[in-house]
Amino acid sequence: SCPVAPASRSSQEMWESFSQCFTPAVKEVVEFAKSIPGFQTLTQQDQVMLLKSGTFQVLMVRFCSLFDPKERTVTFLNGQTYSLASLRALGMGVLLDAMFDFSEKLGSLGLEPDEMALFMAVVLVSADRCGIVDVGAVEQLQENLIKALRTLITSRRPDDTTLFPKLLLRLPDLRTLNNQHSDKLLAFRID
Amino acid sequence: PKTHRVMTLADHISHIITQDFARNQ
Repeated sequence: SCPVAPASRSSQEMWESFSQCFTPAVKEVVEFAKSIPGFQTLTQQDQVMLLKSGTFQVLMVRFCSLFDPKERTVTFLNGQTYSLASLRALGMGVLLDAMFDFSEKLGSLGLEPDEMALFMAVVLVSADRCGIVDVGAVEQLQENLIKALRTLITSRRPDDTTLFPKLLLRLPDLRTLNNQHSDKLLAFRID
Repeated sequence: PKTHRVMTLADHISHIITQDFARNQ
C-alpha cells in the first residue's frame, strides 16, 4: 500500500529521508536492549559499548523485512518506498546490494517473530568486545542467550539440525556488513 | 551557507546512544 516515491524527489531529499529514519530506529534498539533479560545487569559502560558496536547489526536484521527481493524495493521506516535503482543514485548501491543478499539469506531461514527477536538479542551481545570492561559478564550473557535461541529453534523443528548452525553463520555476515558500511555518511538539515 | 550536518552512520548511532543514557542518568 505504500506508493513508490515520485521520481521528482531530489537526491538531497532522499538522503535526508534515509538519514532521518535511523534516529527513531536506533532509539528502539536501545529500548529493545533494556528488555533483554540480563542486559541491564551489565555495567552501564558495557551496555553503552555493546550498543555502540552492535546497533548497526541489529538494525540490519530488523530492516530485513523492509526489503522486497522480488520487487527490488526498500520501504523506509517513514513509510516511503524506493526502488533500488533510485537509491543507487545516492551512491548507496553497494550497501543496499549487500543488504538485499543478507535479507534473502536470513529470510530463507523462515524464522518466527520471537525467534527473530531472540536472534537480534544474540546479535547485540555478540558485538565487538573493544572497550568492554567486564568481558566475562558479557560472555555469560551471550552464552545464555545462544542457549535459549538454540532451545527455541530446535524444539520447534526437531528434524532440522541445520537451521541453528545456518543462523549462527549470519553473525559473521553482519560483522562484515558493519565493517564495510558503518562509515557511510548521513546528512541532517540544519534548521 | 552550510545547510546540512554530515556524519557517519556509526557516529550518528553513537551520538543517539550517548544522549539516551545521559538523559536517563
